[in-house]
Amino acid sequence: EDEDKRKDEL
Amino acid sequence: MNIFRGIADFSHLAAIIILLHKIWKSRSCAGISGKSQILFAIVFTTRYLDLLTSFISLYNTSMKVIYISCSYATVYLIYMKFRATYDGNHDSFRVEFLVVPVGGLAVLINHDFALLEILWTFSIYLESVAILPQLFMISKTGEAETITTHYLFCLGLYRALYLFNWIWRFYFEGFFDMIAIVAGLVQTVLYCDFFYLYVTKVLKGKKLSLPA
Repeated sequence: EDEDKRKDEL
Repeated sequence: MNIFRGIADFSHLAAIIILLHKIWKSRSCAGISGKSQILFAIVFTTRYLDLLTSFISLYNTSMKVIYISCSYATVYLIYMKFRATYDGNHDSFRVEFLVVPVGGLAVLINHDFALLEILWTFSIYLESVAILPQLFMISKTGEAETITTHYLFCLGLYRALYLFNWIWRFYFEGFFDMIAIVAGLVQTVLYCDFFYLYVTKVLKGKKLSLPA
């Protein structure tokens, strides 16, 4: 889940 | 998405477009470090490989595609179309001194020892120092065109605003990413000297020139 949050950023 | 993140992304976009527009309008890339632009193209390429593996949102995908395309267009203009105006003699920063240590660090300190993760980490570390050839070039020539300083200001502002975004996300979402935060701090600190010159000189209508 944290990985998704991270990859959401540019 | 919080307000800091939103403004940061558009500040980043503004920086990229200001640079492209400047080169296109003046038909010249004088004063621009092609090496920094190549590093940014590498940064976007290695970070956004997840475009191929996962879909997050239309906004996320569009911005990633725009950033990548614009960075390659900039490199193309500098090294192909307006190559004659490229000031290679002053763009003498040794990029291997950045890429090699950053690559080593990405292999050593990452979230997961997997190819895509290492490349993502590499892009975060590399982005934090990718502007150095450009700053080195300005320190070498002792001056920068005002439009170039606007580009640098927007680019620096983007990462500074991401720091506020990360504080926000830590408080309201309990989320933080140490790799991005440390690299983002380094990146922002590198711009501090420039921010000072921008506020004290450029915003007062003077050209940015450094004492000899």
